[in-house]
Amino acid sequence: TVGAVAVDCHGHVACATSTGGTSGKMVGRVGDTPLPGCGGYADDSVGAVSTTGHGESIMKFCLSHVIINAMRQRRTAQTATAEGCKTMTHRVGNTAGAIVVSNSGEVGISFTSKRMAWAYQLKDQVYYGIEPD
Amino acid sequence: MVEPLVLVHGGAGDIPESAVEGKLKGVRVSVKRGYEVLASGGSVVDAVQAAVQIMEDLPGFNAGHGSVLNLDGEVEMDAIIMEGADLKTGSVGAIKNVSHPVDVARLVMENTPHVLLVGQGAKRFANDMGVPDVPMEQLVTESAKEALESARTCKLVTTTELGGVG
Repeated sequence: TVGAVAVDCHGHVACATSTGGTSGKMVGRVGDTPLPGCGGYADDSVGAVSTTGHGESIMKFCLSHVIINAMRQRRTAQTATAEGCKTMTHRVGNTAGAIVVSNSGEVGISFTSKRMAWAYQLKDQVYYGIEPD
Repeated sequence: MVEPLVLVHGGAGDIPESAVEGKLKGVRVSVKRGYEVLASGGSVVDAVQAAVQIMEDLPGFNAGHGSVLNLDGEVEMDAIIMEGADLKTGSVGAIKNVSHPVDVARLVMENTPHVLLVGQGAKRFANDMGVPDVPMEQLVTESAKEALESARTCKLVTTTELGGVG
């Protein structure tokens, strides 16, 4: 799965997520990716999210919307992202990751899997990583 | 004023050490493209679409040309795009034979009253909107074939559990 979120100078946000799904899936299986609130969500009043991980678990937990709602309750983007992924893994099982940008440009990056590749660009600087913490 | 920013991911999972360098290179290329689009006057939707297109073209990522395979050995892809200003959303599920599912998702968002189109309907809509067919073989990689064989040996059909990676 791959995904992106962005914020512009006016605080407008957007998200996109795309995937081939999971290897050996049943024909016709659709995962979390195309479902708003699961594979992604964007709301200018809060921020934008793109998720990755175990699709069925993300669908049951509505991971993107959980993260957005936590930010609505004044959690920081990073705290909301980390809590969302950890709670999903605890409640539903399996692992997930998410990237988040708030409408003020705050960044959230977290995952409960072994690794997740991420990168962001702010001005001329590109930051990136793949290991936890 | 907010400082513009683009952030991307290349998938969570048990990424082997041998794939780390390729993933990191891919996400850096992707984010630079997305930021370039945003900095040159594109919208946030243009930016996220451009960033995702890059990774859909790279065989090291599970999307577009690097997608994993279903039990029939075929590529069926899902994608979403969403704009925060008015919650406009478009998405596709189980679409076959397109290079960039994210482009079709955007076409759904901008040209239909619907949010999600799936399967044959999604593909027919894409073709009607001028998206060309791509032969399945162009989307299938050797590593995807190997992953399917590995998944088949796990007898996934007889269990309700799926692999833990996205």
